[in-house]
Amino acid sequence: MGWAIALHGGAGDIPLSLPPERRLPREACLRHCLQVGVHALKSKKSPLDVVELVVQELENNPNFNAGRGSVLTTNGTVEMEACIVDGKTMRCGAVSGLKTVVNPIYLARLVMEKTPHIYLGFEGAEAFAREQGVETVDASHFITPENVERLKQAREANRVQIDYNAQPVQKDMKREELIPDGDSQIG
Amino acid sequence: TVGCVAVDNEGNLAAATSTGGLVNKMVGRIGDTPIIGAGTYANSLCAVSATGKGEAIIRGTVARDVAALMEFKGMSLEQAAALVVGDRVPKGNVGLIAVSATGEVTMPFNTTGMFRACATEDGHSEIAIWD
Repeated sequence: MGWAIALHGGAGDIPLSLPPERRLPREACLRHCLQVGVHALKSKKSPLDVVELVVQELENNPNFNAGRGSVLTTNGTVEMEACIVDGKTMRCGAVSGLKTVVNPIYLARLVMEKTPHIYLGFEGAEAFAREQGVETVDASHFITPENVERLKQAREANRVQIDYNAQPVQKDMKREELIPDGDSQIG
Repeated sequence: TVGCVAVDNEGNLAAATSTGGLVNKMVGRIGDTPIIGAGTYANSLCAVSATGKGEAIIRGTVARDVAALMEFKGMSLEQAAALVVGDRVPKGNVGLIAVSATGEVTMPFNTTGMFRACATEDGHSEIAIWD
């Protein structure tokens, strides 16, 4: 058998009308990350190193919902999560609730390799990151104007629903509004 | 959400996923990405990374189901992934990428689009958003 690689930048209500100025930078990033991954596989890097390397590239690109460019919570903050799994050994690492770690996937790998656990979250994960000397930045680094705007639109959508509902609305995910700028940030 | 799955010439597999989650999510909300077997999974048969509405992916244990259909029903990667995405989760909610130990690649989704790319040693490569 031969080597193979696949990568994604999220699925959702991405309309066919996505304007070139939004489509082209994303396609360029996918192309770049694919080249990075193929080169690493051809250089005989392990699949574990390859997937971590590619996801770090994607985290660093503000056009995708991870790392820099992560979408915002209802409080306008960032809470990032990541996970890595090695099929050969079934070892896993996962993190949630990160606010300052530049590459969450790297911290997930450290959880897998340097702790007896699989999953660390929130303050514990942040403390582990500092203990390991992982690169961290101010939380504002991850917040892009696009995602501030998306949060505002998402809140307005919720407000409209609440206005029409006498009862507090349980956000109906099926009625998820298509964010006018084209990228529904559902995943 | 972003993700990557890879297999080398010896059939070793790995999966990685990272995300900011959902716009306007509640503080403290956990999605599918860090839940082993929901948004991310790998074993000796395949490696899977999922994206979409995390709550639907967790309920459907999407990534593990793909591997389990291969393991217990002898399905190919493509058949298993197509069944899970096409039949086991609500429409408009899920996309995934997966590779198998034999070098198969599949990238099904039941949403309008999924930003995706893949390449195999025999020269095939693809970068796409929609069907």
